[in-house]
Amino acid sequence: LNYDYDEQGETWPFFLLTLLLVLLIPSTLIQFWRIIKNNDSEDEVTRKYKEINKKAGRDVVPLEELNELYTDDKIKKFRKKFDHSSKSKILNLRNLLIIIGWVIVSVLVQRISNNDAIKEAASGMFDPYELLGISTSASERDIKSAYRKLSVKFHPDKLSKDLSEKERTTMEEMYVQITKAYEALTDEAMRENFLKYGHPDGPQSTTHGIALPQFLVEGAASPLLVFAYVSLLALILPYIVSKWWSRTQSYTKKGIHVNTASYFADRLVNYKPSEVVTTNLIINWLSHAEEFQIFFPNKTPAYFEKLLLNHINRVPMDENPTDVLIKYRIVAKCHSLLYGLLDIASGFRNTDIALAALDTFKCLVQAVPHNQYSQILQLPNVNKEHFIDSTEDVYTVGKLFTFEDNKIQKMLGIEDKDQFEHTMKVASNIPVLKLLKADFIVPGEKHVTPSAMAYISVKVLVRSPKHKFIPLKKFPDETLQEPTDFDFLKDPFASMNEKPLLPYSFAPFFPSSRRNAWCCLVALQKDLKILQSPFILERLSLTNLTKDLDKRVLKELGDDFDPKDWEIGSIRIPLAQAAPPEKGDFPFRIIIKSTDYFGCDLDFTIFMHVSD
Amino acid sequence: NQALARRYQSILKRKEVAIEKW
Amino acid sequence: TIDYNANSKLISIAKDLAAEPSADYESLEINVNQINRLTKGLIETTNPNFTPEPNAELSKVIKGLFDTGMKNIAQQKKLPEALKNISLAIDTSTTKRYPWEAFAIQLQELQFMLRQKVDLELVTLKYLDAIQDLDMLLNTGMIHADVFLRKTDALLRLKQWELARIECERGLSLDPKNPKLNALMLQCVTLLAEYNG
Repeated sequence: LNYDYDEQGETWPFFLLTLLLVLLIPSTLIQFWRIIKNNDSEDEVTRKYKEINKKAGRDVVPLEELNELYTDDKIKKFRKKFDHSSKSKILNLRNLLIIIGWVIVSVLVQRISNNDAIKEAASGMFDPYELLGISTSASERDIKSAYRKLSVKFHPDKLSKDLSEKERTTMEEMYVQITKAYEALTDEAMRENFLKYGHPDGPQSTTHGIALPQFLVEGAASPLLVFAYVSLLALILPYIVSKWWSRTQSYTKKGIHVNTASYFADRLVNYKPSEVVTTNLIINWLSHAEEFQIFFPNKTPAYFEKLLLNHINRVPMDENPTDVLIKYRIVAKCHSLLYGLLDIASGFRNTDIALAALDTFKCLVQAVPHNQYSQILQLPNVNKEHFIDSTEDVYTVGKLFTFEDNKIQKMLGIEDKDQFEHTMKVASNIPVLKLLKADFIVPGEKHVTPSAMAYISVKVLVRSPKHKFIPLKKFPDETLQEPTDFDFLKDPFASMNEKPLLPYSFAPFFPSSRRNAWCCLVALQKDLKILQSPFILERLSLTNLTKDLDKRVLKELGDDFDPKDWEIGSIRIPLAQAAPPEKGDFPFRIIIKSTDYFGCDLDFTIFMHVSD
Repeated sequence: NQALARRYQSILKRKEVAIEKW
Repeated sequence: TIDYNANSKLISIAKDLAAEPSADYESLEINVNQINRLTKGLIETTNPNFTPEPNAELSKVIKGLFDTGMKNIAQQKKLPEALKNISLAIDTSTTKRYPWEAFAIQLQELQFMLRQKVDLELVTLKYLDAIQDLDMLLNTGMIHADVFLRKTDALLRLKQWELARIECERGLSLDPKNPKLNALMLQCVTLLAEYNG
């Protein structure tokens, strides 16, 4: 009828302690795991380079360090503020909260152990093992012998005569307890009672109470507590839930705002065939993104468009530091916007827009406009005017590497030797894909049958623009076959997840550090329309880049060339639709475009031969 | 018919874009 | 937002809207122009039944221009004039014909004349113009190996190796045994290899 409040502070510390531990133990474990787990494991290309350099006694600056070297201080500051991956793993708010939590826990434990009332309550508990002075795993014989010994000591008849009244009573009580303890462990009925109620005599008195100290519930603090509860339930909770709900509703699956997505969709629905698709058009579309409007409500799309174009053309904006920060923010956001646009364009089956979106991606990542010079201008330290004016017919990094180093240095207009070395390092690490073989494969079948679920298997050779051209015939057919073991047939795409992640790109002008990715589009040659949403390739081994096969040094590919040294990359693109139900040959166009670098794309046609 | 005519008349503009691009 | 001129019976967009062009404004403009063209045609036409039959007089004019062009082709030195004649014929067809005439006939006429124009342009070294007209042909649904053959050729002349290769591949996917396309493909691949060092 009447609940007792926790006047002696017996129960509420336990309540609070339980609450805190429920929160602290999992979060502490998670944080520990986060700190300990691979601290941004060096990507394998860097590791390979370090290995090679150690063996050769060389000391070459790894690509990641170069990226750091060429990144502007302003961008580094921006990254510290916004980039989650660069936040310290040890010094952050979450760890601080956890530490505070554990401090409170220790205070509570202290308080509990110092609280006499709790101690009293605890000591009132019946522990037969303690009374008999034996361990909890003692056998029956041990129990009997302990009882015999103690009963001899405490039996009222055996007590010495010269004990005081008080001492005598204590001894007698002790004897009763010991007898009870012995019976609790041996006698069936009492043992049952002990197990059920914790005391051999049956259920003891129990109290029910509210684990809150009285001062909180009655008295001055009471209305405060009521107010706290009401505001939590009626105000804070609904507010949090509604905020979360509206956030979930306002963003599409790809992570862009629904208004942005509907703007892109609107542009695509009203897309006129007479409109030419250029990167400027895509930039114009991007500048209308709702995200930009949310970040900076008092700016117009025209302003954002100007900033984006300034970024691509590397227009110095030193006199407007706020504009520069805004520029970093919106350029960084373009990553998810472009992926969103790509997805929507694929949904509308518009190849031109999808390709333009990917080209724009490259332009934004490298801060280079899309023209014939893009491949060279993406390299660091290039003197733009000097290079464009020079008479050599060089537009690709591959062509650049056909010249001797001093000639290249002159062409690019780089005077400093170290800078030139850095440029060469970056240039030779741009991963170029060479197509070895591409096929439609139905797992477990020799060829594609009508209405079968096929996938596209693309065998590529990752090579550096510096490498000498390796003809296809150097790779025997067996090396280009798909595996036929059972695990592979069950899930052909699982093996792709075991490949290492693509390393961080060399993109000193992009506000956040990013990894390279290849976007695979599948279209029909008949009408040039995209068939399915793009497949993003994030894992591929780039160890071939560390191989030394300089085309200027090697006149011929000698007999000592071993194709086994070279890693053959497998790209498996799942197809969303089944093969056509009729027999015949269906040409497909596969486009594999990089999001970060110019000059490492693949674009080829393969036939799907459907036969019985 | 009108769409066809518009597409044909946009050729001049497309030519300008191509010149700039290439 | 729309003003109507009772004398000319044409509509136009209100001046204050014209100041801020936007995507919606463009659609509005296209609609207004379409309606005006229709109105003009309706006022001009003498045929009260609005049959989809192409106007015989106009057809004669267009054919005349076209035939002059063909005659000029026969005389090797008059190729630029031939091009002018055929261009004029096409312009007349697209601007002067009434919108309600049969689309299939207009399309066929256009495609036929465009093919001649493209060949003339290629011969007179107007490669960029040829590419634009070839793109037009592709947009109207004329997906034939011949079109890709000419487009590849024009792109190669303009040194757009990768674009040329893509068009050539598309042509070959339609007609894998085409000898000219195969020859061009070899050319593309060789030039690309040189381009990429």
